[in-house]
Amino acid sequence: KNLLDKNDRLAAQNRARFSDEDILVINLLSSPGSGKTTLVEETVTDLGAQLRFAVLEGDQQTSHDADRIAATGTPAHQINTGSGCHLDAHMVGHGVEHFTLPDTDVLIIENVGNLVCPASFDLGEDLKATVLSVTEGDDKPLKYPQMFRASDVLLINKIDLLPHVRFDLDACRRYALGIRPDLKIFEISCYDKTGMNLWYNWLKTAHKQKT
Amino acid sequence: KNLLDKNDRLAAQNRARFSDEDILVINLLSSPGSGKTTLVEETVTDLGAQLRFAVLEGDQQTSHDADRIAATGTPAHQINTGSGCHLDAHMVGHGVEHFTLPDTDVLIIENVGNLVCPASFDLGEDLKATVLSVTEGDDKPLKYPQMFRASDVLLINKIDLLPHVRFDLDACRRYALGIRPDLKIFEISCYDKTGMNLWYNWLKTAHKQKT
Ligand SMILES: Nc1nc2c(ncn2[C@@H]2O[C@H](COP(=O)(O)OP(=O)(O)OP(=O)(O)O)[C@@H](O)[C@H]2O)c(=O)[nH]1
Ligand SMILES: Nc1nc2c(ncn2[C@@H]2O[C@H](COP(=O)(O)OP(=O)(O)OP(=O)(O)O)[C@@H](O)[C@H]2O)c(=O)[nH]1
Ligand SMILES: [Mg+2]
Ligand SMILES: [Mg+2]
Repeated sequence: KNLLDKNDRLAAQNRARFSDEDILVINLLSSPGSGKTTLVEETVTDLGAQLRFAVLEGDQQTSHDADRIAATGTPAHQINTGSGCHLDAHMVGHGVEHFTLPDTDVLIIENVGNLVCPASFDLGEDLKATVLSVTEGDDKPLKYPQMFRASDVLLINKIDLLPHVRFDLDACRRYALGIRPDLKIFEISCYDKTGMNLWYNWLKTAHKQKT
Repeated sequence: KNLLDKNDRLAAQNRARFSDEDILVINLLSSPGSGKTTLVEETVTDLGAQLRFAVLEGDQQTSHDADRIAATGTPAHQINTGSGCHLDAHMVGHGVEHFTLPDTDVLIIENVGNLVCPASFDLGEDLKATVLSVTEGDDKPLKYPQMFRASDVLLINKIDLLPHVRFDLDACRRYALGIRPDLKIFEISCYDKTGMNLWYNWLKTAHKQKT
């Protein structure tokens, strides 16, 4: 209880800071390997001329993900959580010290790959976007409802693999909307770029609405 | 600290009970959707004439996984953890009360889909077997080392999808063995049954060695 209270206080501080700077902040969540970093790589590359991004990466170990984002020319910083299973507001508050916030339009925080724990920790974000790949099975919204209930956006990724897996896209949408009726759902492939335009337009609109 | 101490005491009680009954116990771990339940379905179906299985299922919500296993005719019981991110020895101690342990050769405990937290909680098992699907990326052993270090067995699943994803099988094996040099690695597909025989032989031998 105390842990979450302290976290909520720090998250509120983060949120106020991000609002002062007119920065749209997205907490990007998923199971390990759903395609979060690939989504960020594509997004910052395709929208980098229109929006100024900064990316915080959270992982138990390595700087692999931040290195991938830095390779696109986008400011990126890696947070290693060690045995920790989620990012928290304290880590994010320090993490953004590596960026020039006045030069940032959109801050993407890629959380530790985990469909459970990160759902409970507010980071000061405007939105939670969860990525679910079609290779994980269409039952995830029902089995891990806490994360889907906490999400504003759901990106169903890797739809290029649909012919090779047992995944019912309609059922998955139904399950997710049953848990969170106002959930905004995108069906995408980071590989062949299906659906990415709709996601890009939505992101640009969300940023306009914040500023 | 206290939490883990109490859990370790209960795990030791579980382990003693399982040894008394000559039961081989496997703690099955992975990210959400790597194919744990599918692996169990195939294993209990193909080996059900040679070994008597019982299966404990751990999920935040639903009894979907236990229902899938029960449909094979194998004793199965579902534990729902609510907002909990892992099974613990207390839950397992009570869960097995739903089984007739003297009639059981192998107990498979499918943990909550999570590549972080379950690594720290001993359930009283003999072995930890982690499933990693090729759709998650070959970097997982480096990014989530705690789980791989704690594992005795690694099953690289969904190798039928290799032609459609960027996954370097050799690199992944190297990363995993770098973390845990004595790791036993199987490359399988639950769909087309590649490599399953090697896994079945290993399981039968492990049971023989326990009894
Ligand atoms: N077929 C297919 N594979 C994809 C797609 N997007 C990502 N991948 C692959 O999925 C694997 C994991 O991608 P990442 O972007 O590293 O996933 P992640 O969610 O960032 O993983 P963690 O940060 O470790 O939790 C990689 O092999 C990617 O190439 C897609 O649209 N289609
Ligand atoms: N292509 C392919 N898909 C597979 C394979 N094994 C499992 N799947 C699919 O992967 C998805 C998830 O499988 P599950 O067995 O439910 O995964 P799980 O690890 O038990 O999932 P949770 O219990 O929710 O964590 C389903 O759509 C399966 O059909 C395989 O060998 N190849
Ligand atoms: Mg990543
Ligand atoms: Mg399962």
